[in-house]
Amino acid sequence: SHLKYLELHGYKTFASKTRFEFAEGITAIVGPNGSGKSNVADSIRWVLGEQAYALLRGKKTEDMIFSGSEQRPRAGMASALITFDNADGGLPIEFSEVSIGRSAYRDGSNEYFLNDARVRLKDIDELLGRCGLSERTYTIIGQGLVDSALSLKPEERRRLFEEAA
Amino acid sequence: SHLKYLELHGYKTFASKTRFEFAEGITAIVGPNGSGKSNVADSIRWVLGEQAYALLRGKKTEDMIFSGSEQRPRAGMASALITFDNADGGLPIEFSEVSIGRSAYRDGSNEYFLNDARVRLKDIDELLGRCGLSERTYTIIGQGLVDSALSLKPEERRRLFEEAA
Amino acid sequence: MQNAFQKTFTAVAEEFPKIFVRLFGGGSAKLALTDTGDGSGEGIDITAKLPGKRSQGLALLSGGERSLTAVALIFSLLKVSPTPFCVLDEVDAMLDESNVGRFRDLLLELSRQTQFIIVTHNRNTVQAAQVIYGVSMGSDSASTVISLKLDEFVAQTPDE
Amino acid sequence: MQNAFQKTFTAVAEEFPKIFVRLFGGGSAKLALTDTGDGSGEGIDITAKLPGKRSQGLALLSGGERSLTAVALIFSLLKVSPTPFCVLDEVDAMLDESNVGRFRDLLLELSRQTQFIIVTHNRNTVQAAQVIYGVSMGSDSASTVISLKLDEFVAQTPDE
Ligand SMILES: Nc1ncnc2c1ncn2[C@@H]1O[C@H](COP(=O)(O)OP(=O)(O)OP(=O)(O)O)[C@@H](O)[C@H]1O
Ligand SMILES: Nc1ncnc2c1ncn2[C@@H]1O[C@H](COP(=O)(O)OP(=O)(O)OP(=O)(O)O)[C@@H](O)[C@H]1O
Ligand SMILES: [Mg+2]
Ligand SMILES: [Mg+2]
Repeated sequence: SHLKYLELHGYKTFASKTRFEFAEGITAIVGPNGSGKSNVADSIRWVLGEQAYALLRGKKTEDMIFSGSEQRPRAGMASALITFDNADGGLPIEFSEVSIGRSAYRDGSNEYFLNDARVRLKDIDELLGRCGLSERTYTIIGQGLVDSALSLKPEERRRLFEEAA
Repeated sequence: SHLKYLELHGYKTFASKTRFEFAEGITAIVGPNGSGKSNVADSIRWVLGEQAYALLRGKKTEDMIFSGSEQRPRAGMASALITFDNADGGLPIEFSEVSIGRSAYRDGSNEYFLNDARVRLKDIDELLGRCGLSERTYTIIGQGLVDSALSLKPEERRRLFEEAA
Repeated sequence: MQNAFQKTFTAVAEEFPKIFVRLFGGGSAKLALTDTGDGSGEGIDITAKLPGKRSQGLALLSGGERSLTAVALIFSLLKVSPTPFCVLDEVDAMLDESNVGRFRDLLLELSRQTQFIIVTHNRNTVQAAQVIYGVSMGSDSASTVISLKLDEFVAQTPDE
Repeated sequence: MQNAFQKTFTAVAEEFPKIFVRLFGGGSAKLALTDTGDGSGEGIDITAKLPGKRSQGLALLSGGERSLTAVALIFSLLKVSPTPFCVLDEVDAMLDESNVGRFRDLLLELSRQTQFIIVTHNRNTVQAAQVIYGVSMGSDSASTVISLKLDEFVAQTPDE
């Protein structure tokens, strides 16, 4: 299975509804400094249930929601929806397409969705755990963090391998 | 005043005697990964008396000395000599050219030189202190460390300003 | 648990030297289990021998050599235990031309089994992509995204 | 001591917004003294407002925006209290083309008062140099250095 679409609306700099359709092979994201490239990477980590805001370059839920500018009012919520093509059954769930969603509001509340049904975070974690996506240490490498896998102490590196096991 | 020459011999990858003659304005150092560019930056920090090996990407004196390869035996010592043009009297010393040297041996001993005379490290520190070069936090920015000035805590940033005072 | 860990470690330790040599165009590398002494089980040591040089610890590697060694580890983990996708954000920033070329070639090869989403400023890397998204910042501080064809991207980027 | 610190802080706080605007082509920035509360004297807070955006703390800046803001701080310190030279090792690695251009222009200007030694992979930056040294690794694992003219450098580097 692989990623098919990512839809963002109100997530960080993606104030307008934005849709990415990914290649089965390699999709490149390019653009000037500060345009929002790393925000896309953050959104993938976020929609998969990430709770550690330090890994999302923020401190709290509100940092995920478009904060507005002189020309555009701030958003009331942030939402992301990621859709996997599961025709090959790689994800342990009997749908040929699996979509995971997350919405967050300025009061700090978060909602999670699995194929349009509202679920708990636990359900998302459980599903991702079964397909090697719960830890995400070597599946999402943030900017400037590529050699952090090397700077880990030997016992910390062990965790990488346990995750892959 | 400004830098005129840097001569390296046996320092890290500079096994052969190597001499740089710097422009008064901008000198660029280019080359492939692992060729020795950052070693040049380390050598400047080292020759000015740096004692913190972590800032020199090593752990001890021996890490500064060319460690050899299949084709070339290791060096017995590392030495560097940096020459300032002091015609404008910017450095508080009455020579028109000031050179600072350092040599290190495999037994861990280090020697320091000022205009060819052997001196103590204290003498080098004292001279550099008088011309704003003793701390070197914002005069030598190591690779990947450019934004560390931003990641400092507010009270650590104060040190930068005290150094500049 | 130990069994699964042991199995994975052995498989990655086999893959890592091969991928390292492909990325560096030579040299050799090794993963080894070390006893951390604090009972938390073994840690993992990495030693790398760059083409023509002596074997050395990680501390002496240059910026670009560190990035490439880290990529070799990540690619080995992906090869042994593939995940549906992998996101790489400017992992090629410190690489010189020839290392970027080898990185791109290996990325292309691995993309047959793992999907990659890669953020990069490097034209050589973009050329390996089937789909390119150009992100830009509007005057309203919101991102806009357009899908680019490779020739459009090349035309947009002045000679570096 | 406090007097010297205060004087320097005030001078750098005046310079920093000017240099920031030159590097970013707009926006604004500010340094402020904060009370750290632990009696060690004041700390220094940095706020940056990027062109067209709201003012924000450093945490939300992108990789390139952080590098450029850090360079603005370093250049301000150099302007206020110049040192004989300054070494910059790949500070431009995360910058896009237009930011590299503005960085290079400011480097050229400051090089009238401060000497710079800059390690870079970026052709735009190299074009500002009067002297270029090419370093390469020999088969004996020792570095060799040659002095290059700008046209030799450009010919050597394939289109990125
Ligand atoms: N909640 C938010 N609302 C609005 N803007 C935000 C929010 N969070 C972050 N930003 C903005 O996002 C920008 C950073 O975007 P991002 O890190 O994705 O840039 P980038 O394209 O990766 O750039 P670079 O090439 O420099 O790494 C910052 O300028 C910041 O102001
Ligand atoms: N004492 C030593 N003896 C021999 N070689 C050494 C010594 N110390 C470091 N090295 C070698 O120096 C190399 C690193 O050089 P350096 O960090 O200067 O590279 P660089 O040109 O800055 O590369 P990059 O573009 O990747 O940053 C390593 O390959 C390491 O093996
Ligand atoms: Mg980024
Ligand atoms: Mg380097």
